[in-house]
Amino acid sequence: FSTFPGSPKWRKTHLTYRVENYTPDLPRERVDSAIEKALKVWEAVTPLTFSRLPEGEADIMISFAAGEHGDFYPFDGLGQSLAHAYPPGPGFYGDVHFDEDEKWTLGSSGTNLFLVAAHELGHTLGLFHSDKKEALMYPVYNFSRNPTQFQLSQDDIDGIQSLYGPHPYSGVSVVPTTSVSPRPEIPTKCDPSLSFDAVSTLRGELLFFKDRYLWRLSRWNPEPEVHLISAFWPSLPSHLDAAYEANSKDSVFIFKGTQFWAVQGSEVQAGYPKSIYTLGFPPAVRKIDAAVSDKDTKKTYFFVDDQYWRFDEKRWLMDKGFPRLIKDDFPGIEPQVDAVLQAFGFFYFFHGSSQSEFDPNARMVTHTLKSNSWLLC
Amino acid sequence: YPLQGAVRQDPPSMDFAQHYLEKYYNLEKNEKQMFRRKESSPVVKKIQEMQKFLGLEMTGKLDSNTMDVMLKPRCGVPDVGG
Repeated sequence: FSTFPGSPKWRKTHLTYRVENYTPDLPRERVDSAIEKALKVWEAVTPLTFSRLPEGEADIMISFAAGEHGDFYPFDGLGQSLAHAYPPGPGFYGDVHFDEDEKWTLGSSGTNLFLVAAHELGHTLGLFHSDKKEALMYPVYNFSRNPTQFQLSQDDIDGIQSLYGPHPYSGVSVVPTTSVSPRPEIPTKCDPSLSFDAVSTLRGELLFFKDRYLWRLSRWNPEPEVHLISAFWPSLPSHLDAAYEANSKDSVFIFKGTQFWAVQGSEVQAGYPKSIYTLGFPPAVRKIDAAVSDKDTKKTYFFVDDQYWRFDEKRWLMDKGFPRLIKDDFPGIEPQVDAVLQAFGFFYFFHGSSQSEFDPNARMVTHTLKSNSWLLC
Repeated sequence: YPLQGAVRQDPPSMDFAQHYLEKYYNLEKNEKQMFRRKESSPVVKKIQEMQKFLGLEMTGKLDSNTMDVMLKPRCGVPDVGG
């Protein structure tokens, strides 16, 4: 592999992109999904994440043009130069131009938009060409490559990770939940009696903690992956009590006993664990049952036995007038909550093998489900 | 039978190859003039540099294998250089 001279790279891990115009060869939504799929190729092996802007200036601007199109590299009609892209940087840097004179397709005839986009997006992230024929970043288009079974070559992965490092969760032993008989202590995800120790979001993903393990539900893999907690955060204990994500701090706070830790991605923040009493809990509280932070109000709810406290993330202070009884403000929710998750505008309270979907507006339980329904059981 | 005064037309591959090397392998202006004398070492070196990168036998000549790969659709970003 090679990087552009000077190895330019993005100094942030979350990038925006925008499709400025569309080729008449394909339906718009197919172009959008091809671009999204091409980005996921790089997202899967780096800490990078991407979001699409419907308008305005994005880091990666994507357009179709023919012939002379405003830069010093006019396209050349059908064939030969299919597209080009610029290395990371402001303005036209980081942009992708597709030659409109090509016949863009999503199959193996013509020029497959997904394959070319994945290559060009490699350039926008800082990769130059590779001289390995099996590499995506090899300059000559490979018509025999099957777009439906596409995989980055090790050369591509080595190249992009030389710029951005691996995906935060990579390198862990993903214990396959189907192909081998699980070791005795690995909890079976579809065990009807399965309960969770804690549940949290993490940068758009869901984490379900149980004993020494967690299941991870990510955006690009509908199948939950089971991992050792220690594979991500070696210094964290197992058999956790509670966990929640404070979006405004891009941190997940993890509780066990009278201690709590803060993690950002795969990093445990320095200065932790701290005592839960620094949050304002009275000495009588010996452990937290469950916690959840409301993304909209930036208020965090801590559940202990039949009571709950409310914490202000902005002021980093416990609100006055607490604790209150859970049943007074969350009618239908039993005490001793195992875990709480906020999703789709609801709060999901986990008790043993069941979960209650609570509508905070209607202030009532709207559904009762199996706890492991999130794990495709 | 060479026609008197006829301007000898380079075979299309010569112009094409020259353009390809300029665009993707940084063939410099001064080397361009020498392009017609295929045996000139800077151009041979450039052709060999390209053949090496693309995984071709480094003959230093625009043989058919080399021309075949050069004619294939590709990315417009150069293979070497700034």
